[in-house]
Amino acid sequence: GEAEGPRDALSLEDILRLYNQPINEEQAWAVCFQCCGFLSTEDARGRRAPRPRALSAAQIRLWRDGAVTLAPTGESLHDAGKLEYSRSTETEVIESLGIIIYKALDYGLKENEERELSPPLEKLIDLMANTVEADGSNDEGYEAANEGMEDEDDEKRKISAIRSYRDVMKLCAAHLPTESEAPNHYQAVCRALFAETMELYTFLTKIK
Amino acid sequence: KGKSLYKIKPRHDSGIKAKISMKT
Repeated sequence: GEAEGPRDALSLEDILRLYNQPINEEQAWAVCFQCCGFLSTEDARGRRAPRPRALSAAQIRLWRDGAVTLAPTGESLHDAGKLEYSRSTETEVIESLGIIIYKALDYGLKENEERELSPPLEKLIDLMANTVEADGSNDEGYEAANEGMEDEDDEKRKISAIRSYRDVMKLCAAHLPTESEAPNHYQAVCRALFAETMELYTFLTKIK
Repeated sequence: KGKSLYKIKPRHDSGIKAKISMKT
């Protein structure tokens, strides 16, 4: 058992292992939204946590209140100075996050099996992980910051490339019947996931 | 409280699983 004592946070990896099954689609949307919310706030405050290139489900933390944060990898922290400079770009973090979320949806499936995802969620992951088939006009680049003059409404209607945490959040919000409900709704989904997992954890600890 | 059910299909070469695998 990796987990001991009462906890305020569970990693996505803990959750997958405890249930021994994949997360559901609603949880995937919620973790994406909440995690990108955290990351965009971190960036806005100008105090980015150092983030190595390859993230894992162990670094995604779900908190009791439904917040989702991204923890830096422990071992690399000793290398302080160097890591600050080698931290990932926003698109790289989004790509890693998309891959982690896909793997959480795919958890426990055999190599020759594939889960049928709803088209909007598959599209979100495709965009996040940057695996969308190029259709000619797709010139995204890691360092390219062509933000500038984008029409807000147009962007909301169809996002063909994700460049920021805010883009991910917009897509997650657009998935809901009422977009303005997104923060409350997704927080509640994550809070429930945490609570249910803790319940299961407590139960399993007792019978052990 | 149960998790929603999901359908499993055979892995497709052009599917998202294959594309994600290539990234990792």
